[in-house]
Amino acid sequence: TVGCVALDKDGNLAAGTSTGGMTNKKWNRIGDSPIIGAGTYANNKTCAVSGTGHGEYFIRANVAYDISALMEYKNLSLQEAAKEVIQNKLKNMGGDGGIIAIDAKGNLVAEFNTAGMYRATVDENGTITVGIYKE
Amino acid sequence: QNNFGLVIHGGAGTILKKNLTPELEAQYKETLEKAARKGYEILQNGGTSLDAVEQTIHILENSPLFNAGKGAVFANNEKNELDASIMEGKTLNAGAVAGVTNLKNPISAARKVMENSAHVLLAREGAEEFAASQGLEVVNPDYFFTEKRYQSLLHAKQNLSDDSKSAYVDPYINDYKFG
Repeated sequence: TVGCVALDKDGNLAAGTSTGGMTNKKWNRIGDSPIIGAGTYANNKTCAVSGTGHGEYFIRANVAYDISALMEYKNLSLQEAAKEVIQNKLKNMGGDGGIIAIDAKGNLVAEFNTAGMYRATVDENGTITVGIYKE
Repeated sequence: QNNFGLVIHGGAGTILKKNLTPELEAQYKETLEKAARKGYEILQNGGTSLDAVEQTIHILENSPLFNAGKGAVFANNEKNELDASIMEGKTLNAGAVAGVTNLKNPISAARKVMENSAHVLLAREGAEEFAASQGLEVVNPDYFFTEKRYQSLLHAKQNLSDDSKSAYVDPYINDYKFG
């Protein structure tokens, strides 16, 4: 799975996710990636989110929307909301994977509960940070 | 805090340093950096977040390294079945496609669904027909073939005799966690 979230100069957020799904999938299985609210969500009031991981769990946990909802209704920061959903809610269900997200203030987050996640961030200064492993 | 910016991912899972050669690790980093730079250029020049997301994902879809577009994993029927979605934070508009097999860049199909249809999610042949009618690039499904992913499928089939299991679970192969 690949994904991107962005904030533009006009203050508009967007999120996108694209995937091939799981190896050897049958029966026209689809995962969370095309499910709005599970693998992808964007709301200018809160954040934009793209997920990657075990899709069935992301669907059941409504991961992307849940992060936005925690910000909107409980006033959590993006980092707090992402950590709550990925490290507690999703993990306690037995689901693994991660998300990338950006909020309306341009805060950048990559949160995952797996050994690694291919990821990169770029800020307004053009500073690019690339990561693969947990550290 | 930033006035603009972006984050990208190329999948999560059992990604351990011991499983990646230095050459492969460098390829991943180079492609991720190339994608991030593309998105930055769009945003820096006043482009929209939607354009940045779509064009950044094109780079990842067009790379055989990641499980999307070229390089996607194989389904049991030995086809590549691709899913994608996109959402705009200003309007809460969204679009998605599922199970498409011949669209070079599924993320663009998702955007066309969002912007030029009354629907949110289109699937399989209908999604392909709609995307083609919108002028998106249609490719022969062979375009998505990569030997590495095909071997992963064969390995999965050899290791799964229980027909109730639909997907391959192998902690030593990254494919599974990329879903």
